[in-house]
Amino acid sequence: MAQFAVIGLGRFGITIAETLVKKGAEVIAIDNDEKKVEEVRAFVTNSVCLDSTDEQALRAIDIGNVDAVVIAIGENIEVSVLTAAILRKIGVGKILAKVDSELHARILTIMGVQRTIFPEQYVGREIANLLISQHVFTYTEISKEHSVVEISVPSFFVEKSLKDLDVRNKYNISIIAIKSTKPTVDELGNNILLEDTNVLPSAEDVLHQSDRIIIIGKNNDVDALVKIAE
Amino acid sequence: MAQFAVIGLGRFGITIAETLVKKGAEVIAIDNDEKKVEEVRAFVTNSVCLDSTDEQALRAIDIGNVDAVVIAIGENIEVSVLTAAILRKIGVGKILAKVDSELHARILTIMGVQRTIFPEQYVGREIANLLISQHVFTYTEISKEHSVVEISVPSFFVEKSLKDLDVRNKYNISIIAIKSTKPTVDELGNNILLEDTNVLPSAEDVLHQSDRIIIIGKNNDVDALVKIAE
Ligand SMILES: Nc1ncnc2c1ncn2[C@@H]1O[C@H](COP(=O)(O)OP(=O)(O)OP(=O)(O)O)[C@@H](O)[C@H]1O
Ligand SMILES: Nc1ncnc2c1ncn2[C@@H]1O[C@H](COP(=O)(O)OP(=O)(O)OP(=O)(O)O)[C@@H](O)[C@H]1O
Repeated sequence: MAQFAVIGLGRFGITIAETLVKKGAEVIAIDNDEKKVEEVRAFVTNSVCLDSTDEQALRAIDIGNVDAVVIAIGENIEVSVLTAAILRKIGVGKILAKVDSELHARILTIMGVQRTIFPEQYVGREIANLLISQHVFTYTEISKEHSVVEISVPSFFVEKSLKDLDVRNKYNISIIAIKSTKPTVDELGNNILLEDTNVLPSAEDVLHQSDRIIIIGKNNDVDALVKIAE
Repeated sequence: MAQFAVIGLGRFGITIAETLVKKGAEVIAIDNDEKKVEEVRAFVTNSVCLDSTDEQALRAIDIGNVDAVVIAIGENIEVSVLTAAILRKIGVGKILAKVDSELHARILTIMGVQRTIFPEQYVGREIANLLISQHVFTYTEISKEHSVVEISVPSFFVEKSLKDLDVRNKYNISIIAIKSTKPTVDELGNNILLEDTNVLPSAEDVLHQSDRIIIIGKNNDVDALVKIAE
């Protein structure tokens, strides 16, 4: 049974605790603010009020035995860093930590924290990418230079087959799915739009006006196609 | 030429401004803290120090003409809501806003803000999903039933070629990229890990122990593979 500890019950920490519990894991929720600890008492496995910079207190709750600890204290770098140091000393195998700056991320990474999370920057980038093109519906970076992006079918792709479009050679990207919506009638007689996703389409598949395509490629190439599609 | 205004230069606002500029858009950066305005002066099109609850000041900079305005003030609900009300009154077409609670999101949505963004919750959910399976590094839903997921190479895939693995027939998923890390030395003589992403790999490519693969498929099939890889 997967067991996790979440230190810091701000919005990020609470979301992690709630989601883990919902997925069937055991969660120890920790905060030094009694009010926060009380808020989660009803839905977590265990909730403890303690100061995460208190090594004794952490050892007392056997934190070394969990599968991973999430340090969800973004604002106070010193507390976050000291907590990470103590967890490493105790021997916690996997530590993830929320950060609020790149410097904060670098310090924790050098200390052996496996994953640093900077929500405002991560989401800020995604939102900016969506703003740049109103034709872009989702934009997910899968590596430093590659992304998987969902866009409306460019006008010059309409009614053409993938074979004719030859996007890999012409635009250096690939179409990994075609999403189309079919107007249909549900069991209650309502007009609804049924979404169909054709994953890894074949060369003969044709793109239609209202379709969306999910493409993969280097960011420059993806952005270039989005630009000419405007 | 796409033109945007970002109100509030916290970490989220600054990331949006930076990313938009990097993608070639014009950005008006706004904050009532002169220090914040100064910080971005060098890289944005225009930076203005004003209070976003001051309708006259917003009209004076012609904010009604931009393609979209991002209200990046999460902490102060009153300021965020009043700003949204003023922008709607001025006739700004598209408004996006950062929120720090579901109540905040509901208020702004009722007021006509097209998109509300709650970074801590959005990322918190994704991180919790990744924790549930330690072999999953990213998990992006691309439709109601399909996802693009990055996982460590399952042990039974190691040293096999894609052709031999025949994942499409055996597991009903496809491998759209292979990420490998090569230890190398940078210009300063430091040992670093260089990440290489091989997008749309060929049938002859072989998977190695420390690689990660990005797979696409129906959620059930993706989850099934992740489960047996545990
Ligand atoms: N030394 C500590 N020990 C335990 N909990 C702490 C300690 N210091 C701060 N916390 C708790 O961590 C939680 C999150 O802290 P804070 O709000 O500073 O971070 P944040 O990253 O801004 O939060 P959010 O997730 O809401 O963005 C708070 O509930 C706070 O009580
Ligand atoms: N009335 C106002 N007019 C213009 N700017 C404002 C106003 N009130 C606050 N700001 C600015 O908005 C910015 C972001 O505010 P704040 O830090 O409260 O939000 P946040 O959502 O917590 O930020 P972050 O993006 O760092 O998480 C600050 O730089 C602040 O100076």
